[in-house]
Amino acid sequence: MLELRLVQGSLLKKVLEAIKDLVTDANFDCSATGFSLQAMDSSHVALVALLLRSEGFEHYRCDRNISMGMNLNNMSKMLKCAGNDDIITIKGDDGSDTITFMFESPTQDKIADFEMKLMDIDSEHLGIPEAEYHAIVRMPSAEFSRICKDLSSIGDTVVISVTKEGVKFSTRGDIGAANIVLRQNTTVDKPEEATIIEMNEPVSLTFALRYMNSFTKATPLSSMVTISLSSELPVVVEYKIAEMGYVRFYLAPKIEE
Amino acid sequence: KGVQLIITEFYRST
Repeated sequence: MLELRLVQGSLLKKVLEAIKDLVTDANFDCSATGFSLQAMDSSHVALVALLLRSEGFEHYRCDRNISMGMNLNNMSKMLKCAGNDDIITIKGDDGSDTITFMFESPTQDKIADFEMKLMDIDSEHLGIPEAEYHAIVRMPSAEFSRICKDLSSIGDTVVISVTKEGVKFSTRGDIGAANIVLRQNTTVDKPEEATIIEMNEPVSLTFALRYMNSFTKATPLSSMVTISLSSELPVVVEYKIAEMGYVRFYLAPKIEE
Repeated sequence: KGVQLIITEFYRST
């Protein structure tokens, strides 16, 4: 028996919009810790890890650890039927091949349930150890989204370099080249407008912009994004979900031939 | 323009 009641149902809607273009089918895992997912894109270049902690739900009942295979496009279709202010409850019965999403309007005058078929997904689960990163950049998520979009009109890849000068996003394409440098800026009115650069060592890595742009679909989840870089590791682009957890995207770098 | 690495080259199956 599974029953997860999320008062801020819009969070789940936003999570699905953030990941459904990157991953088609995925297993959602439910345990005492929370509702989570780990999945790679079809080419195994990017990985998404989601955690919605059990404490973030108004009611969280998960009698035993369970993994439920879902088609994210179908799940998104159903969640789009929930209002932005609706309370969403996810319900499942042991051994059932379906899951139910219940949507309640804030005034309780409309209650809908949508039953979705589950699927068997044979997916590989990866262990991602805690790592020391050479540089961690915290910046407004809308600014990161803007940079990725702007650069992708010039080139296909972005070089992200962190030095003591700041963080530089560079691209090059048939029509020319572009460089965008952000300096640390903590003298802003609101903390969510700050750019904070922690650097242990200078680092420079190249990534496919197509994936970066896909990650920025998570922008509505958080006003800030954290980009963690290390020369031997995939970049981690993290959007924190207030009070609940996170969506983290891991992207393997491109290297010189 | 370079070789695209894949995630499974970095992290192991559990």
